[in-house]
Amino acid sequence: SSQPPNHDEL
Amino acid sequence: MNAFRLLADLTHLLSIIILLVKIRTTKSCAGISLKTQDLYVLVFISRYLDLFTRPLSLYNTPFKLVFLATSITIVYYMRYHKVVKQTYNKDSDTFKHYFLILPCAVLAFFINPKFTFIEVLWSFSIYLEAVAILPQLVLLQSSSNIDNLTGNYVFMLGAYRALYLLNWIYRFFAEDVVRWIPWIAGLVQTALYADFFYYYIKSWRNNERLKLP
Repeated sequence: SSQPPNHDEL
Repeated sequence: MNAFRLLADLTHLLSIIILLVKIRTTKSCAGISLKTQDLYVLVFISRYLDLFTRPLSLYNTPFKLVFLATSITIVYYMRYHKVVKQTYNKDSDTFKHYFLILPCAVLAFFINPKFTFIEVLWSFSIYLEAVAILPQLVLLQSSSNIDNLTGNYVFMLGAYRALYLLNWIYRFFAEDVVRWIPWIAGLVQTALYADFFYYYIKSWRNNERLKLP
């Protein structure tokens, strides 16, 4: 995917 | 969000509170490595630049701001507070922490989720966090006695990433989430504490003062 990854953690 | 993740973040927060309580109430940073604290400031700044690019989150955003503010506050106390700075064990804080930064930067340049400024910095912060405890562990090994607050601080700091490991296992099975970079870095980070955990639990069970051989 060309979307940046979703860093949903701290 | 799951219980492991929540517990992990609260443990991380608690570790920082313990350190701040130690510094503020005893007016001492004895046993605390300024080099490790410097590295945490770098870790948080490089990871949380996304505060400017990402939508606000009711959970993540306050944590990020608190981690940034507290890490900078701790370094400020250790460097500039006229009483606290005199208790810093400068001569025992010998680890060459600058040598950790370049390898982490090189690794982040080559191994990242996406080759953009924010993502390379994010990867750098994950790698650097994994090894940032090393100066602190070296300092503890040269300390003849470790006070309770310092011991508890390092224990909570180690426990936080161990709890993230459980969170990642949970998310893999419950949400199909696969994230190799933080997983491997988190595993390394937790493994570095293995020795410390062993002696911490041993001293706690025997009701003795913590001392690393």
